Amino acid sequence: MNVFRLAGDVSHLVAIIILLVKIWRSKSCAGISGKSQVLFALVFTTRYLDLFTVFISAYNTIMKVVFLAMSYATVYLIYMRFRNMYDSENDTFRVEFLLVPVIGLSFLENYAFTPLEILWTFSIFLEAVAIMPQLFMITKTGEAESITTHYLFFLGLYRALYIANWVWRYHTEEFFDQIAVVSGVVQTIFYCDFFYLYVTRVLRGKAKMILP
Amino acid sequence: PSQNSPHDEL
Repeated sequence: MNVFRLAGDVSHLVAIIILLVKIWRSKSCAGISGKSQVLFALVFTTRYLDLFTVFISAYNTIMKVVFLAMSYATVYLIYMRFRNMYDSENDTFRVEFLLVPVIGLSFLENYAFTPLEILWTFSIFLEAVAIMPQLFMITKTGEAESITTHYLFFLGLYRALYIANWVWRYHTEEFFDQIAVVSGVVQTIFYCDFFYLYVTRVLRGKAKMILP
Repeated sequence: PSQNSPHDEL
């Protein structure tokens, strides 16, 4: 464990909490892409299948349970509890355009052709594109509430911090997880445009981020 | 450099 990875995990946890609290307190999921949240729940489910078979550390196990529980709770709030507030006409990204290539690639590019490894690889590739429906929804509506942009900021920051973690681990313990690194860089690149808008608009105190 | 197994990152 290093400070970059810990900061990344905390940033990830903060992002998930921000979204969950926002939906719960506002009793609404307007402007939130339910599809992205379902994809994130799928990412955690396929990545943490080793939850009961492999014990890394108490921290690792606890965080996996927390991430799984909160992502399913978010999906539950969007599609069950506050489904009448779900903005389905703006959440129209075709997720099959994400799932098909990701499934194909995880069969082609993986560390071992075993169910657990292929599902882990699938979760890594899927996480890189899971935010697409949300970013697409923002470009479609042309705006995002500032709390949603804070959610996206911490979500993007988490994988950027993981890149620092991978650089650190490469130099200190000769660790290099090529699939995670390549996918993580692609994922972070997808946030760059948002990061620019976040810094130039939201941090200037705008109530909400209006896209140009 | 090695990829990690088991995967120890979240």
